[in-house]
Amino acid sequence: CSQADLGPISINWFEELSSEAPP
Amino acid sequence: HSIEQTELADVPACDSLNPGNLQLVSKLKNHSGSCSVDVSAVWWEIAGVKEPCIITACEYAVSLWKPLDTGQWGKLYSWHFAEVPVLQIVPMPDVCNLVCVALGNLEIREIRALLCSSDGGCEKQVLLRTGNIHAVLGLTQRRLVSSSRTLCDQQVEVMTFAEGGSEEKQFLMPPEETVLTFAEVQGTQEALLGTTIMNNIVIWNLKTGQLLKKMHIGDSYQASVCHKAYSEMGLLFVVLSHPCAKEREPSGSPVFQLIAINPKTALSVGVMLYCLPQGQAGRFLEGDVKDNFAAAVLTSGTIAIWDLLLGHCTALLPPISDQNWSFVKWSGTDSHLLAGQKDGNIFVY
Repeated sequence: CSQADLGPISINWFEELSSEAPP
Repeated sequence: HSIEQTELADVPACDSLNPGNLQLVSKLKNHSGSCSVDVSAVWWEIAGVKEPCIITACEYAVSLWKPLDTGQWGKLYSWHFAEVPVLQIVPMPDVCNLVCVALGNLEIREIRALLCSSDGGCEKQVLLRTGNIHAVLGLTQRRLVSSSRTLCDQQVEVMTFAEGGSEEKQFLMPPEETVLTFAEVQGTQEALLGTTIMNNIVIWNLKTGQLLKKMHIGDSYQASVCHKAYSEMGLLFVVLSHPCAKEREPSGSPVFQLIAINPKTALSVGVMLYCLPQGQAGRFLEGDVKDNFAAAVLTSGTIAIWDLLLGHCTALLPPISDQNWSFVKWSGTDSHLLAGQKDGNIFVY
C-alpha cells in the first residue's frame, strides 16, 4: 500500500493521539 | 486418569499443499460425557517446576493436563460448574498457575478465575465479573479486559491481578457501540484495540483509559473478529476474520484479511486476503493467530492453516473419525497446535 492511500504517517501516533484525546 | 495415545498410523492425512512440520504427537480424551468446548495451554507449577500444561473445557468442567515422560498427558485438576456452562477458556498470556473462563449460555454471564490452593492441594475458583459480557481477553502484565452492557451504557473494565491474589480495577472510556473483540497491539505497549458491531476499530490507551480513535474500516468488514494487531513504521496492521464474509469472491473464499490503518488519519487499506485453496469450500467458524500463522475451523469441518507472510494456505486437516473439528488454538507455551472435536477428543500437533 502506498503512503498516499493512507495520508501522512507518524511513528509517534500513540503519544500524539494520547495528547490530543480527552482525558 | 483418562489418557489415550494415538498411534502413528492414525495420523490424519494432510493434503499435498505443504503440510510442513505439522505432525500429530498425542491425543487427549475427556470421558466426562459432556460436549467439549475449548482448549488452551498454560504454565503451571507442579512440585516446584513450571510445566507447559493443557487446559480443556467441557460444558460443566475444566481440566488441567500435565505432560508425562511418555509424551502423553495426565489429568491433574478439574474444576466443576454446576449451573452455568463454560463458553470459552480465557488464557492469561504471562501468568503461571491461573487461567480464566467465561461462562454463560448464548452470551457470557460470568468470568471466573481458576487456581489452586497455595499448597497445590485443591482446586479453587473466584467469581471475577457478572453481567451481559460481550468480549473478554487476557492481556500481558496480569490484566484482563472485558466489556459489558447495561440498558443505557457500556462498561469496559481492566482488572489487574496482584501477586498476592487481590485485584485492581480500572475503567476505559467506552465507545458508543458494542465492542465485539479486543486485541493487544504488539509494538505499542499500552495500546489496546477493539472491533465494534458498527465495523469500527477503536484504540485505547491502557494506562490512562483514554479512547484515542474510532476508525471505520468499511462495510465489507461486518462483525469482524480481530486476531492480531501490531504497530510498525507508524501504521497499525490488523489481522481480521469475517464470520459474515461471502462464501466466494473472485479471489477465492477469504477467511482472514490483513489491513493497514493509519491511526492518525483513520484511513485504511487492505493488504492481503487469506483465501482457501481452489476446490475447498467453507468459511470461518472460529480460529486463532500466533506469530505468523493463522488457523481456522471452517464450516466444512476442516482446519486450514495459513502462513501470513507467504500469504497462502500451507496445510489442511480434514475431519477425522467422522467428527468435524470444532475448535483450534495455538499453544501459548510451545509450538503445538491444539485441535478439538465436540466428542471430547483433543489432538496435539
